[in-house]
Amino acid sequence: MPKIIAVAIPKGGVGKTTTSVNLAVGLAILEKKTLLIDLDPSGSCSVNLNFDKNKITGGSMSLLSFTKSLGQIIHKTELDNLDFVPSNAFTFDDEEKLTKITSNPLLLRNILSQQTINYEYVIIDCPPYLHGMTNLGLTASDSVIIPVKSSNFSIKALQKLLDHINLIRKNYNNTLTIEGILLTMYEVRTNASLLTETQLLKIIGKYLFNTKIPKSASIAESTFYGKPAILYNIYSSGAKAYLQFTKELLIRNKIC
Amino acid sequence: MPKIIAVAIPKGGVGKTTTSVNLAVGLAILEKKTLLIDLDPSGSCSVNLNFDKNKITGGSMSLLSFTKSLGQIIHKTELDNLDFVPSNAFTFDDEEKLTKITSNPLLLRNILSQQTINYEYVIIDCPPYLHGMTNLGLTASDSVIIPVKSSNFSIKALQKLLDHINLIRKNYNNTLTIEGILLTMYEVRTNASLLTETQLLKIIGKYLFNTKIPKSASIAESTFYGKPAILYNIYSSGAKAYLQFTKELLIRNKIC
Ligand SMILES: Nc1ncnc2c1ncn2[C@@H]1O[C@H](COP(=O)(O)OP(=O)(O)OP(=O)(O)O)[C@@H](O)[C@H]1O
Ligand SMILES: Nc1ncnc2c1ncn2[C@@H]1O[C@H](COP(=O)(O)OP(=O)(O)OP(=O)(O)O)[C@@H](O)[C@H]1O
Ligand SMILES: [Mg+2]
Ligand SMILES: [Mg+2]
Repeated sequence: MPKIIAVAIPKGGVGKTTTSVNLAVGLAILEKKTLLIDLDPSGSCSVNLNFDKNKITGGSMSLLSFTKSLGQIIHKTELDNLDFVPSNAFTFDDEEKLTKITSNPLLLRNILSQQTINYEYVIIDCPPYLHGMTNLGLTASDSVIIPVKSSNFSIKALQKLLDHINLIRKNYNNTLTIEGILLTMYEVRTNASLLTETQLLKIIGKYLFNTKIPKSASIAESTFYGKPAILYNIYSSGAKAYLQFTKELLIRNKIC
Repeated sequence: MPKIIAVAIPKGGVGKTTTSVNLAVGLAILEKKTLLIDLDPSGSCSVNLNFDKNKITGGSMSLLSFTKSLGQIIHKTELDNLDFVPSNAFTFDDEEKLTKITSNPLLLRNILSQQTINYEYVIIDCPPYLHGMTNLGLTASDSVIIPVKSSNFSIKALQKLLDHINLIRKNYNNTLTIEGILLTMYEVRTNASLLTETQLLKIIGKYLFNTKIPKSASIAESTFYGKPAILYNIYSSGAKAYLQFTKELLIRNKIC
């Protein structure tokens, strides 16, 4: 059975997609067979992996509406150890349909549990809100990675997420744990970073990953070239940090 | 009748809330009676304006579920010319209820049109997705400000939004116009900025505001002190730019 890890927080633009894609690529490079699933209708994972609409034969929406099986929506990537399930909610109507399809929080968990999944890791990118797809993603996962960009907005969103994780544990999935909190777009010595870290240490200190992902210009640039940072420029500070983060995650998982 | 301006794009973390709050404050400082409405369940406007939950007696969710009138949910701020309707969707259940309440796109437009609104400007902060509250916000507005942070993710989200604006014009609100596109967290001479501007000039050049909001450390810092950038540190580059942006918006609106 694979380890299923959601990447989620109900705050926009904190690096959920960047973390999901670069972690999935990092795991594949370190010889772990990995599946990346994009539950976000905005479909940013596809942009980062250069999957145009015409390359997509089906996706997470097809899976949840039972129009295709998991096998039919798994797309190969340029890496042997990385497969990809894109989002195929392309229009406003699709987004509205999803709000209805996702009324059963156990839907994805049940679908995945009925499939034989030959991966060691499944990484799930979630949208920036709790209802719908994030709720399904968390309910289907073994653990959750919580990216945090330095700001009080992220702190408030984290508290809302922690409350919701407890709700999911109580009602649907009592094995859901916190994989860790990852500081992203981190800039040393700014007041916002110091204030954020102080708050995090107070609320949930033991879950902070040692690796911090620095703010790195090549990450935003890589979105224009259809390559995740690790493949776009391995020498950049962002790419190195994501590779280090992947190794830290693997070490943590070996120990447990 | 006030001018109603939504601030929206289905991409997270690009500065929608920062723009909504600082524009509303800028307008108030320039003697324009302004109402700020937060339609985002994450409630970041309240964090930026130091409105704790215990200060909130009702909000956008009460208005849309007809449990309170507009008059009952308008909160005074420390500025004479600025009033505030916070978000009062605090829990996961509230978020789920909203997905049902917001199935009628004309709901907010109809509610606002039946009220006598003694403001010159109404600014509406929207969440980072098209369905639900953003759909209602756009349908209720005269125009929309589209913040863009330099990245290909924003460009794809912009295209999705432009398609949706056309849909709203055709079916619900044929007066909806584009107020303009605002570059936010802008860093000169990075490749991502150059690539973003090139794309924008191709797709929608004439709508770009002259003012660009620079990346400014004091903006993220201000979220911890319950003050929008303009009030937190008027000498910072971010605050000056938002004040300049407000003036540019007013000049554009005088001419039309
Ligand atoms: N370490 C970094 N340094 C610089 N830019 C970054 C970094 N991480 C992410 N970015 C950029 O910041 C933006 C936000 O990141 P991303 O889209 O991954 O966040 P998200 O949480 O997935 O957003 P959403 O809530 O919209 O899904 C993107 O344009 C991305 O390229
Ligand atoms: N010009 C700027 N310079 C530096 N930081 C900024 C700037 N504008 C916004 N920020 C910070 O970036 C983060 C994202 O901004 P904001 O929350 O306003 O975006 P948003 O589009 O409203 O996000 P969401 O999609 O979650 O609603 C916030 O922490 C904010 O403080
Ligand atoms: Mg994302
Ligand atoms: Mg916001």
